[in-house]
Amino acid sequence: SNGTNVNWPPEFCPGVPWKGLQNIDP
Amino acid sequence: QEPLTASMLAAAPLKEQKQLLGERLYPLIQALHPTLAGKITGMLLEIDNSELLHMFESPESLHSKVEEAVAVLQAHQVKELTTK
Repeated sequence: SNGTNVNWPPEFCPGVPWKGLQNIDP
Repeated sequence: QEPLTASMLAAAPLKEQKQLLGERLYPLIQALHPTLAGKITGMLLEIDNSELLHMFESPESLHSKVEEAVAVLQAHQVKELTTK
């Protein structure tokens, strides 16, 4: 929301731990 | 494969919940968009789990969210290109 982010979206790969958790507010 | 339920997810830590959901979502999305499946899945995993579970039960809902994600992704990519 504050401009472009080259690391977004956090890509999901089967069998690989997803790295997008840091974007989620628990 | 057993269908994923809210109680199954609740028993796992958040990281595992997202992983379980992603492993189930990815093949469904790959069938629709093979090249963007990873990014679309990553985008959808940011959605609330209850909504993701609903998408497994409703293909229409899943397709709608996937198309929405594709549009956002394409807009994001255009923005990245223009800012470079």
